[in-house]
Amino acid sequence: TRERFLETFKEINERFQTVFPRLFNGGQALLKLTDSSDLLGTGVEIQAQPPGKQVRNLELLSGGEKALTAVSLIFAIFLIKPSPFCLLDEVDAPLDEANVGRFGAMVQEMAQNTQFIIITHNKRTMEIADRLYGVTMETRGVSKLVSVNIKRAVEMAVA
Amino acid sequence: TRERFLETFKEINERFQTVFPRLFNGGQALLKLTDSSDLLGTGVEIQAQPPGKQVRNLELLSGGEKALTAVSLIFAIFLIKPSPFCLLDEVDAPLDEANVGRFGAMVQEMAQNTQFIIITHNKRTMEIADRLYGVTMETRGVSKLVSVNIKRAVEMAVA
Amino acid sequence: MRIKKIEVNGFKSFADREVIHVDDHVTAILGPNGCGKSNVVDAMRWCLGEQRAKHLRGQGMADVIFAGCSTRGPGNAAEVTLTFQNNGQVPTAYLNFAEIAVTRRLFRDGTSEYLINKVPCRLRDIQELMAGTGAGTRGYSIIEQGQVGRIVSSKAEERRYIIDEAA
Amino acid sequence: MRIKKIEVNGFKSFADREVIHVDDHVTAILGPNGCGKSNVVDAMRWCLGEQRAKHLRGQGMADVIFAGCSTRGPGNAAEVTLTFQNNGQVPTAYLNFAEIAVTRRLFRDGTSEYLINKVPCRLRDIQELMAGTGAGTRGYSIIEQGQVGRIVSSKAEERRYIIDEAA
Ligand SMILES: Nc1ncnc2c1ncn2[C@@H]1O[C@H](COP(=O)(O)OP(=O)(O)OP(=O)(O)O)[C@@H](O)[C@H]1O
Ligand SMILES: Nc1ncnc2c1ncn2[C@@H]1O[C@H](COP(=O)(O)OP(=O)(O)OP(=O)(O)O)[C@@H](O)[C@H]1O
Ligand SMILES: [Mg+2]
Ligand SMILES: [Mg+2]
Repeated sequence: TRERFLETFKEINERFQTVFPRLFNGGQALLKLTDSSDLLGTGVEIQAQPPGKQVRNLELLSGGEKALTAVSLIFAIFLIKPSPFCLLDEVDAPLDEANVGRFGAMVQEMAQNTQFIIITHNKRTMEIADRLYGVTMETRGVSKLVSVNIKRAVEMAVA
Repeated sequence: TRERFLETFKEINERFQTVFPRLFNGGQALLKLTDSSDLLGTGVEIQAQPPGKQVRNLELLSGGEKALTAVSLIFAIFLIKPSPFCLLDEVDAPLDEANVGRFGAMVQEMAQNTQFIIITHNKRTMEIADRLYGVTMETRGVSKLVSVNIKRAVEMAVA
Repeated sequence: MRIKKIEVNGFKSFADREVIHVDDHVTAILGPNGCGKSNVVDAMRWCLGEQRAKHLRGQGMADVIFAGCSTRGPGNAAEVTLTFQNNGQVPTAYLNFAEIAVTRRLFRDGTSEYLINKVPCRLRDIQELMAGTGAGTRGYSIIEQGQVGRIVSSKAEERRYIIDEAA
Repeated sequence: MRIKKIEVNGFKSFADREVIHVDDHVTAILGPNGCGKSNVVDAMRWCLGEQRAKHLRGQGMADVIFAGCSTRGPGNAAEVTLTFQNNGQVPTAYLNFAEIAVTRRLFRDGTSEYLINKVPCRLRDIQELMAGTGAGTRGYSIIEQGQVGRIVSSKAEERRYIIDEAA
């Protein structure tokens, strides 16, 4: 299992290095093992440089930059080991419009192999969906599901 | 200091009971002391019932309901002991449009006594501001501040 | 294994039976604060075998059963069914089914049931069925609300599980 | 005490001197991800005396000095000034000033300075000046990004500080 871990790590790291600049429109990122001599115990470090910046410490990244870095890593893993579905609960909340656009474009591409179920308040993300469900509480406290079209969905979002 | 704590607690609790239904458009909430016999050590419990619901445990509240409950408590404290300024960093991110609207209305009212500095991506919140600053990074990595009007602000938000 | 539909009945705020027909590509769920969107995520994690009430934002497992509201009494049971399209990567016992429906039930008295295609089974059977697809309850395939930044903020040692899951 | 302006120079991503003239009522700050909005919040907390680098998302205090970027070298010092309109609720030494400017500086070599109206002072002087106005670094008056739900999710014992602050 040690070899498998190392091999999977290398594959994910390679993908991460291509996904990150796509979502950030530039910059670079990579994964590092904290102790490559102990594959069963080593930690995994993330180094991320948004375009034009020199970030020495991941904690200095902004809220949106952290979220986008995390999404880059998750998508990199999905590209290596596609799972039947991916469930994202408002991951686009901290992102600005330009990043939401790139996030949506990437989701649409990956949705060829993986099913995405995305909870969102953002109209741009709704627009990439093939099917939309609204959750309503006509009777307070009781949830109902109703299939909606994009026009109705956008209305619900600004209600 | 014990009497002061108890008196302040009662005042905040009273206000919380009026602010919560305003932000939630109904429902009720209250604060409780976990041990009123030990005023120097007691904890403070929050009970919150969004309109029409029976919530036994605060953790069951949704992301947006938790954020709005927290804002209700913060505003209740501000009404009892106004502080010179209030700095809110994207507190409206988890809120839907209707809740953002009520949040904005309350901010405008409280801004008679307290200065608000609000960081937001939400256009409805921008619209209640008296003055708007955009932060840009024309040179990547270097922040600049520029005073903007609402029209320009909304453009920046959808850039 | 492609998900075809999600059925919830009596689970959290879904007092009555509700169904989501999941699209092959992207399905979006939207609605106002507190309407029940994240409860759908909890329903899926629960159905796939989640045992820790805390991970479902509850104190005890009974918190997943509809607790009532101002106009209705509490429910007696919670039930969630996930229906998959069979892609052949399943244990031999299920090879002949076109669809595989995984069901979990919990009654007020604490009795809990797992079923595959309406036949009672153990939790282990469900876990074996879903193994290797990355769809387990912990995997990188479910990102809960507010947790997206956690992968970046957590310690390097904690992050290894993400690679382990995929290995 | 009303805030009139916030001046940052060499603090985090603000390599050059920048100024916000704060409105009497509501001032909004906006811009894309990573542009420096939350750095303004850090600047205010720092100026008011925050001593823990971790609370400013840094590892050491030197992380608040402009670290450079692809087109510029690192800065030598960070400086933040908050200018208040004097409302009379101040220690006698400052009663005659129309405005009160609180400044904090940190140099690469680790030297740190506090000033009130350009006169060097100690951190205690600034803390005394701000005491009782609720504007201290911990108070309920600054809610950081992603932290709004914390008051609700924290334990009952932890919440008492919110009442203590106001008492
Ligand atoms: N067992 C239960 N019975 C009835 N209602 C419940 C139960 N468990 C949770 N709820 C209710 O479900 C609501 C939360 O739903 P959920 O977290 O899915 O909201 P959401 O749509 O995700 O909202 P947000 O946009 O704010 O994240 C709460 O108001 C809670 O009271
Ligand atoms: N000492 C420093 N020198 C230069 N840049 C720094 C320094 N400290 C932090 N930064 C940069 O500031 C940026 C973060 O800024 P900030 O957190 O204010 O963004 P933001 O506008 O709040 O974004 P978001 O909308 O995503 O929350 C990071 O990209 C980080 O690299
Ligand atoms: Mg939710
Ligand atoms: Mg920020």
